[in-house]
Amino acid sequence: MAELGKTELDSGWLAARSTEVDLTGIQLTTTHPPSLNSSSSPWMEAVVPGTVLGTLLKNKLIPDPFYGLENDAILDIGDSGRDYYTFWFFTTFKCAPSGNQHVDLNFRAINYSAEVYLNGHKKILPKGMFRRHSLDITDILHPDGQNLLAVLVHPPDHPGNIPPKGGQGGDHEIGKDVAAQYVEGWDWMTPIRDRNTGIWDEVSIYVTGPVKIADPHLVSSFFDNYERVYLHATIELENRNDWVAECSLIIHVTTELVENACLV
Amino acid sequence: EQLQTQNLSIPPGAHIDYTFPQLFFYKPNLWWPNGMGKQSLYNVAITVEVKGYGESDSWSHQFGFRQIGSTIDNATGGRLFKVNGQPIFIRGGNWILSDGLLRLSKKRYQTDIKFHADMNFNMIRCWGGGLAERPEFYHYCDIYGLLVWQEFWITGDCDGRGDPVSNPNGPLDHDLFLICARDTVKLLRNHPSLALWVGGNEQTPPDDINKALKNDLKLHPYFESLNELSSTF
Repeated sequence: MAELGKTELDSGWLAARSTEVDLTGIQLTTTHPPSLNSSSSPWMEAVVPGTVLGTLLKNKLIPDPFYGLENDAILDIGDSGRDYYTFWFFTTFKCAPSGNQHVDLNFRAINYSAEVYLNGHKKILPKGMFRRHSLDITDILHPDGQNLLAVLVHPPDHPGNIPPKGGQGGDHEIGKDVAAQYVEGWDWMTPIRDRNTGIWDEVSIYVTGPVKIADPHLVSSFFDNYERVYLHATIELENRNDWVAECSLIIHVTTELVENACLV
Repeated sequence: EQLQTQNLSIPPGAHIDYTFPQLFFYKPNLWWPNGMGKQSLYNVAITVEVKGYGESDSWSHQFGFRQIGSTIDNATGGRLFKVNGQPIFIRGGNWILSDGLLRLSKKRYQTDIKFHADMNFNMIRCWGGGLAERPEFYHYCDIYGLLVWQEFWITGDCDGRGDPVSNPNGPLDHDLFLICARDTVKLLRNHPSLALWVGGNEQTPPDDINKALKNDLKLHPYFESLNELSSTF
């Protein structure tokens, strides 16, 4: 039985430029998982969460873009094309849910779109830098062994070109996408060469029982000059089984009076 | 402070919304911005237990009781804020992001935000050309009492101005913008530091997006009628 709750996948990631990998996502997550064994391997240690540039910098494949004028030495996506900054990310994890447990693979944000492969199964993550993605992976897990996860991350659709003299938001093409716009450069910032492509926020697996809580909403209302206050809590609940779930919902509000002592 | 249990049957495969009966608090410690008082936080924990199974899922969050309102002052054109009924003089800092390679560690957020508090600021404005900031950013704003002015991803330069003039109807996919906006609101809405959503930087979003955002973010009529103090805002 797996422990309930969240486990972050923030270590052990590998990455490689997509144009240097001949294997498919299905092969990477079944018969040919990548490794760092060979010096000619295109794979490198990856920064997740982070961006492609962050990974390249970690591996000393680019100079530090924020030191001196070294950003000028990094190839801009407007010149290289999107494929140059389209990267594979790969990791493994273990998770052994019991019969009534469910497991989600959660991405809190990706820039800009992605294909996810887990143990040979493919899922598409839609576009948008500022959205969460949650995949129910219960039925495709290998409960007794390693789970192989590969993510092919595509840059924004309209990374744009940087005019010779720079300018506010470069050629403005990035404004066509739902993504951070500063990445084409501004009066305070040089252009970000990969446009912040990457798995830039938390990745996790999340284990629940038959019923899952989602997106709680807490609101307070105030009366009598803040003497009388009410807390209103709404939650979404999902029963993922084919039987009626008889549930007890418990809400518990505590405040810390002094260190480690709470009034209930 | 409060402990309440409710029983509920959920049909197979169903996805439902459930609202707890309201919980009453007498004179709770209020959350105040930096310089106006303590940043009192309550831990709200919600657990679902399933008969024959036990605990199925749980969630917890640091919640602050506070009421924030703002209006445009006709005399000056400036925006006036009140927190818990008290006017507040805003001393704000502009924020894009913590790092251009998005190495957004908790330690870095804590250091940056505490620095703003130490500068005696009480608001951070997250610029529309940058990020919808992450829950860890908001967590430390909750802790250090920094109100957050969060803009969506519209800028004048990329959405209607610039040289050559950019597309005022951008982004191309309005539905995608709203999907991202709604999901971002759900991600961040429970943080007491979250003070104001703004359509963009120096520009309003296209009409359809702007109307949808205004409609989705307006105070629910239930609270409009329920909350006797809302008229003071």
